Amino acid sequence: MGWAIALHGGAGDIPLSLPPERRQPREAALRHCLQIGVEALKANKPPLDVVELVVRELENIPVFNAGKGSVLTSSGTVEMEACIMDGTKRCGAVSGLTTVVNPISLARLVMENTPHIYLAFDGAEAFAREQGVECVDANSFITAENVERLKQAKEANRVQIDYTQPIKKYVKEETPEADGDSQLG
Amino acid sequence: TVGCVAVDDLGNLASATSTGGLVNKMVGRIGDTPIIGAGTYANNLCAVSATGKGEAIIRSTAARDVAAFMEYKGVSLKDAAAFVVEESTPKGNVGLVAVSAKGDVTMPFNTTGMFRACATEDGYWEIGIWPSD
Repeated sequence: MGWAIALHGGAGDIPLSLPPERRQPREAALRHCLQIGVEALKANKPPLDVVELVVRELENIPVFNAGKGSVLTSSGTVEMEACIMDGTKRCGAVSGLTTVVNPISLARLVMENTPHIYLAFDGAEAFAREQGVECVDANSFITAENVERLKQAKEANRVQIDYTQPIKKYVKEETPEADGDSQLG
Repeated sequence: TVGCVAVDDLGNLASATSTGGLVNKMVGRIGDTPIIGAGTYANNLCAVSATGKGEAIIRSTAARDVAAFMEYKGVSLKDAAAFVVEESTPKGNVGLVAVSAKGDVTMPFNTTGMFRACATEDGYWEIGIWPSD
């Protein structure tokens, strides 16, 4: 038995035709984050610290749908969520965050500093301020690329999973068909 | 969605997942990521982080099912995760990464692709997007 680590940056119908200029930054980011995790494990860091460290890094990379690269709701806003859990079944989760830079670290603080498992929306935002985690203006999470993705999704009247290509669908007044959480849209 | 699972050489396990959710989702919609046992789970056997269409992952309690197959049927991490991804979740909706307390790692998905990476102490490592990678 030895240490092991695995990470992901999202799944979906990532087109095989993804151009190199979009594929390579993502592959480089995966390599970079894997390296960070491997070095932490080799330095005998506890797995809980390792997964938080790696997910914080992934949240700070705008090409992935989390933290800085979060996609937009139908109202053009950002609502982030995160969860952390260890083998003793201690766990923490947050939802509906709009200003917290690293949601995964707030999830860990819920696990360690409250008697609860899950805080959401205003309560989670208030807890973030109380705990002094880094927060920024909600607008700083809104990137031009994600505004474009939302526009495409609205035109196709769909919600999308990571990397789903919006299928043009001119169906009026229908609630958007759930299709996952696209990112490359 | 992004996620990471890790196990140290003592068999301690952890899982973490974070997401912005779905493009064009309704305000207030919660996905699988923060739901314990759906998008994120860990116990003394394995740690799991899932991604894809949240509603499908929640319905199938994907992350907990991987652990439950190991716990109650005694199957390996790889077989448990493959069963969940291939048999008990809709095609085109789910991917996950998981590690076991013994240091096994698996990254199955039933979508076109999943951005993924893994490494083990005995020197194995993988970085990929599509199945053929």
